[in-house]
Amino acid sequence: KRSSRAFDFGSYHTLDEIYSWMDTLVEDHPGLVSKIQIGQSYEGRDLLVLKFSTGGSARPAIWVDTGIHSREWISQATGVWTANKIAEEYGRDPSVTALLDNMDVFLEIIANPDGFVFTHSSDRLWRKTRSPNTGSHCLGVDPNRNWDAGFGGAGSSGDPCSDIYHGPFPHSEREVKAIVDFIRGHGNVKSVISIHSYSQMLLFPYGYTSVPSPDYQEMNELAKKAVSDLAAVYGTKYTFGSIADTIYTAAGTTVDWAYDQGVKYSFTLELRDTGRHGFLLPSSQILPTATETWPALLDIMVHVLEHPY
Amino acid sequence: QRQFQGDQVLRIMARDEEQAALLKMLEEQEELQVDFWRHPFGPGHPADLRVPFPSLGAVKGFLESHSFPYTVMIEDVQELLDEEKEAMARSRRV
Repeated sequence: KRSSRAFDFGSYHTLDEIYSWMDTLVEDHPGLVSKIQIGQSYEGRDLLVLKFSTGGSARPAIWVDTGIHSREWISQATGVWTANKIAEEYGRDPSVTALLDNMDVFLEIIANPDGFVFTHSSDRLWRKTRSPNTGSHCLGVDPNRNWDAGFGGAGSSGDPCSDIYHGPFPHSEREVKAIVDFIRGHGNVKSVISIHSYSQMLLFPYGYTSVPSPDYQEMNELAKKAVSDLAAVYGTKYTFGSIADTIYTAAGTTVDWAYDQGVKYSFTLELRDTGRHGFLLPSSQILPTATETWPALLDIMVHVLEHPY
Repeated sequence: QRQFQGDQVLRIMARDEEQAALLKMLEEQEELQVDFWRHPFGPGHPADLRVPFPSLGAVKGFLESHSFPYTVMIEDVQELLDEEKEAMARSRRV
């Protein structure tokens, strides 16, 4: 059986390759990394989450998901690299060590496996889930408009053929419902970080309203530090702010739902934009993108550790 | 497997709210099959549109008739996809 060290982090991979690599990561780091299944996708694929934990029960936790929009391949690739980084840095990096000595991290690398497989097999530019829509020939729901947070509002569409179709009702998508059930069931998730591409942004609630959240100031300061530390690696400039202020009103998003559930530190990252490739970022950019994203992620995670609530 | 020969991605900068609203109208024209990679946030933010080859003339005509500044971000989407596929195959061989 291959070691996780033989894996090429600088290449894009299929679902099977990534799921297989997750097994080797678990085997290489017993006592730190385990794999849990939180549900099944519409097409019956396992929804798998890596759990990084040094013990304890129901410790405060950080949730990270990548690739809920299947065509954003750099997100899943960054998720793979990040999982490996967390495992390798425990016991080496004081911040990661302190974090995992006190908190758990859950990382769902392929948040939309049906869509991801479809991008490899049939349509590289597929974004949504693959569930059928009653009365329409168009498949799929935008899983980042399907959350119960201003559901159906501005920035989402009621047309099943649209790439921002919100779905028939909140959490209609199994991929979304699985995360909802997991976070609610866990009961002690303190941060949700949802990773997308590509606009070079670090965003926080709200998206469904332009009203500032009660924690706006703290989130803004944290985002400012995170994007500054990200830029220090390769000079990549990110913008930051609330979703509604920075881009546009977008209802039904992951981080708004998380925030309204009481998860204060809810952020969404939009990874690197070269201005030349969009969703088709060449694999040569995976390592630089993941590397520069790491300090921003770590800033957020350490802030969560140091600011219990 | 779906092919994207000749599809282009255009990066468009709306000058004002009026132009941003005009761009949104493109999305509603289903026959053009325009795929917004990045939505028009508003003036000062680029919008990226993948335009299928058969719609290129109509979309570029629309942009030019409304004096939108735009650049071609990707000349041929399929070329990038072919390169991506080859890079994956190369990695597997290694």
